[in-house]
Amino acid sequence: EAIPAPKAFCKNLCHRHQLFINFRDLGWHKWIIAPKGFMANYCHGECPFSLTTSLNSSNYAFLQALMHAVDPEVPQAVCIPTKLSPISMLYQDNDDNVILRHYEDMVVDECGCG
Amino acid sequence: FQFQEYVFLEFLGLDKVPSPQTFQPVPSTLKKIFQDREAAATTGESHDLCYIKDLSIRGNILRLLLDQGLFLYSKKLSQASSCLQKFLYFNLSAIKDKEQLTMARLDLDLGPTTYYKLGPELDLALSFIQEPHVGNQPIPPPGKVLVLQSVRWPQGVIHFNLLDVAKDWNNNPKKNLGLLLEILVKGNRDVGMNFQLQDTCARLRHSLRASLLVVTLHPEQCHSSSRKKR
Repeated sequence: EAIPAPKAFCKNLCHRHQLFINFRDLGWHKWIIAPKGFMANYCHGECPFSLTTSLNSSNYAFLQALMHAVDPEVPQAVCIPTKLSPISMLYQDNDDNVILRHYEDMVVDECGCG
Repeated sequence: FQFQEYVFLEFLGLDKVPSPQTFQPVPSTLKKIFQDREAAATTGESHDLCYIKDLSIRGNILRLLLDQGLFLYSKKLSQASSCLQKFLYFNLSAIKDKEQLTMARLDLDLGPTTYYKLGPELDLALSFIQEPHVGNQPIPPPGKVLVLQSVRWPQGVIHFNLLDVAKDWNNNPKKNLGLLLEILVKGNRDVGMNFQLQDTCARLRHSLRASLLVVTLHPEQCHSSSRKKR
């Protein structure tokens, strides 16, 4: 289910959109022991020049936004993950073996213009 | 909206949705590692996902493989004080080629630790099986002895490091014919002892659980730390 973004924030600007995939909705709870679901957050929104200095942006994004303002042919800076965290999954395979697997950079914690 | 299930499964290293009949109990080792990782992810504490602190080894995939071997009920047990004989077999086919084995620990759970029935001292022998054993053929003579160990009493969990054996089996799957576990009772055999022996062996046969904890490192998911610095 999509978790609504905080009201104060302009929705069209680059920010993290939270999305929780409940494994039960996919019928995967029958073989995934833990966790119960997966935070499939994603980054989306505009990176206008005026805000690249405040939208957790890279210097490159600031310059690209500046160039886009001068020449619209140059694409705008894009909204990308700037902080990611890992997840661990505990599940059972077809031979009833119990498997614990770690995956890096799976959950988006923060977004910014890059 | 058709969720690309097979893509996610492939990412998990699975070729189809598992359909387990029953949930296996999660061993405390895996449960603790999982909970520590969840807590660290929640607090945002960064740590090397490819180093397992509890086991002091590198790896990012832990598999608890269940023993698929059978008990042997031979009339002439190899020795008078033989308590039980069991084939141990672990299917390593789930390990993908790219994965590097960093741990293979055989866990023999002889049953709950109790203080009222310490039971007799045991000798425990693990040997290779040299030729496949089918159906009711006579038991092939055991091959090279891998482990010979005394056990104070038939209780608790005993660990054996089988990393070299598992690597050999993983590189040459045909060599993986499993192991023969034989448990002998030490000490003299007076009448009273005989009764206790049968009782101990029956209990052991009922409670024995064998599993192989296999840890592997997937190089594409575990960049060596030097590369990160670069």
